[in-house]
Amino acid sequence: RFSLSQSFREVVGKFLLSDAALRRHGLSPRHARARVTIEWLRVREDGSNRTSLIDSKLVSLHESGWKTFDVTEAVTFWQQLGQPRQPLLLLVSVHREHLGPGASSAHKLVRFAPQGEPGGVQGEPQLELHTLDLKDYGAQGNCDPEVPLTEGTRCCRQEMFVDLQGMKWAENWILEPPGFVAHECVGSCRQLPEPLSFKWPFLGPRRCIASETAALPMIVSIQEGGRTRPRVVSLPNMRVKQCSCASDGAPVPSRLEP
Amino acid sequence: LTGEQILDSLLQQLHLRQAPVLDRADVEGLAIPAHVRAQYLALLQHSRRDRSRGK
Repeated sequence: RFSLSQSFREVVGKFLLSDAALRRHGLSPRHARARVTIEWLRVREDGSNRTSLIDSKLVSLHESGWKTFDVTEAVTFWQQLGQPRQPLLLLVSVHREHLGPGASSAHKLVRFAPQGEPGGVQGEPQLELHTLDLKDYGAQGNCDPEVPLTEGTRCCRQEMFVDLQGMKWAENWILEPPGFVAHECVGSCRQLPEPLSFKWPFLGPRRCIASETAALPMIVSIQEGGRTRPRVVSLPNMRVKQCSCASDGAPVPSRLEP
Repeated sequence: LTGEQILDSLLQQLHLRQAPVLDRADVEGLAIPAHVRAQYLALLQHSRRDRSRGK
């Protein structure tokens, strides 16, 4: 199911069910659970398969309700693969939490609710793909130094200077650098359309955050054995390279490395 | 980015509880050896070139 999509118009989905076992089995303990795992299946050039784990959850076999698996990262990565790209294959597998009788037919214990047509016999796992146009919903890059920051400023990266020499605790301790140009993410982000925020209330508001960072190296003086000597340290995530709009708990829309 | 955040990160990296109090005399005349400076410059160039995934 797709919504808000511009670039995904051409995408079609297909559901394939591999029914591996026919044996009947009983549901015994009340606390019985099954592990539902989502993997991304890729076929290599030599024909062999490679799977990457995306998400996995324990599901109670005696309860009913929606379980959500977040496949955003795999979809984002797949979207950025060069053309022609393979179809995105998501493998849904079900295993009993504890091996034993009936383990091979565990996939039958978890039923997927029918979608679309009411009265459908076979339920299918459902992939919902929602895309946001980052021209409207993303950050704007670096802030314009000529424009004063207001409540309505769209998420951007603002330059600032950190003066280490002016900090009392750093005196005689930090030898290099005396200060450095840093950035902070400021401004606000456009929020999800109402129907989506209602559907995923757990996502939280979209905020302007540092999505790519780099380390800040320093030379500090340390005392060892009554002697003072210089030492290099690297402080992670101190330099903001890019700001993005993202909800808490959701992957940041940006380049992903394989 | 505040001074406190930098201090926290520094203390964490060096496994210290608090910032050491060093006298001017301790660091006066302290020369930074060439290999330390080279290591620092290499990291500096690396941090300007590479990006790491943040949150």
